[in-house]
Amino acid sequence: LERSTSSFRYNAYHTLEEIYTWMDNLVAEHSDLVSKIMIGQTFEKRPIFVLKFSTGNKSRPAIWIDSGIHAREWITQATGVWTAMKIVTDCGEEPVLTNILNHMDIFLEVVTNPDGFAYTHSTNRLWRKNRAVNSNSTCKGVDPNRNWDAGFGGVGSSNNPCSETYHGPFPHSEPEVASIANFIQKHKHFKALMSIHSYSQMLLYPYGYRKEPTLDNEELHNLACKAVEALSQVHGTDYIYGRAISTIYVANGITIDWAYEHDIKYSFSFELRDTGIYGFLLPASQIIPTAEETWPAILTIMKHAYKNPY
Amino acid sequence: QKMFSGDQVLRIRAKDQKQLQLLRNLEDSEDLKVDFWHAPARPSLPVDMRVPFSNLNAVKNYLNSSGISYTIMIKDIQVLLDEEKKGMSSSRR
Repeated sequence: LERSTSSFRYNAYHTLEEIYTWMDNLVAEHSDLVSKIMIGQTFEKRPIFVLKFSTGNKSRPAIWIDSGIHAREWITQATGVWTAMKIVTDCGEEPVLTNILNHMDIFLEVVTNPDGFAYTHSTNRLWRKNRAVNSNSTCKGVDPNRNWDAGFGGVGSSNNPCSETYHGPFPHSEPEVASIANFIQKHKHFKALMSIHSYSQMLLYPYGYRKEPTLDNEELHNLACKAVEALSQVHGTDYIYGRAISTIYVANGITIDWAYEHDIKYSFSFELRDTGIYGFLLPASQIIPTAEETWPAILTIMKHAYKNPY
Repeated sequence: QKMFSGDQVLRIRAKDQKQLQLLRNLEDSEDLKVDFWHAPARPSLPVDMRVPFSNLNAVKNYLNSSGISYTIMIKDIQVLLDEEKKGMSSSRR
């Protein structure tokens, strides 16, 4: 196991155990900025951790970022790790981030589906869902990104437990989802949420389950445009952006729709690299370029949330 | 550990809604065990699906007989997985 965050290889994929150890090291080395919060436990009793980046003690407006809700999207957990380190490195050095952190807290859930992620390392690299046991079925797992209470159970999700998009028995039935929902609702001051997925190079905003645009459609569209521009300037990667329903497909019960409907206006979902050579098997050599280009987009959204309080 | 030897990922560009529906029908067929990496959404977006080696001929025949064109995006998934595994262990060392 890696013994410090400086010897950790950010250009390699890591197991859950390695990432959890790295988190402990990060917290120990930067205790003035980072703390680790356990927000729940998975079906298989693994802890669910969130990293909190904060420069103040009071309850502040906050930004939520999660990666790895779909277990096999390894580039996302790896990007989450790199992003956490970037926040630590740039805080106090880079003016935009420093300014944000002087007024807001950032919460980053690097491995949002720990059971699924552990399963991808031990048994099936291409596993997507969590590892819940489904009653009356031999098939395991619920798609945690169809389990949110926003159009739950509708088109774009499945009621078949054997499907990759099984929505689960009821909204927030899955601990990976309920833990986040409870935490966000209890906190009450989240102003932006970014959920990181892969792969199709897209930046999406609500809705995924309704045809009508949100009341904030124009603002979200313009912000997505800016974020994508910032991203493409790093390595020239092309992203498309827009409402989830019209950019990709109808999807019910997804994170960003729930967040938007719970008053988190700046609610976005990233689909990181690639566009069709490797899919979920993106080579580790692309971890850092992917994370590097995603960061300015994240920063653009965070900065906008900070500059436009509501 | 589950092996994916000979499994392929096919990239499909459906021409219209009718072809998309034909692709969606594949998902409902439990025998073929296809795994959509990019689900059928709209004609402008590609569909990527992982097909187990044992069902490759059946799926390709289905696509050919339906007039749906495809390319092979990943020829053998296990080859990529082996490389990934090798990379991880060398990184650990």
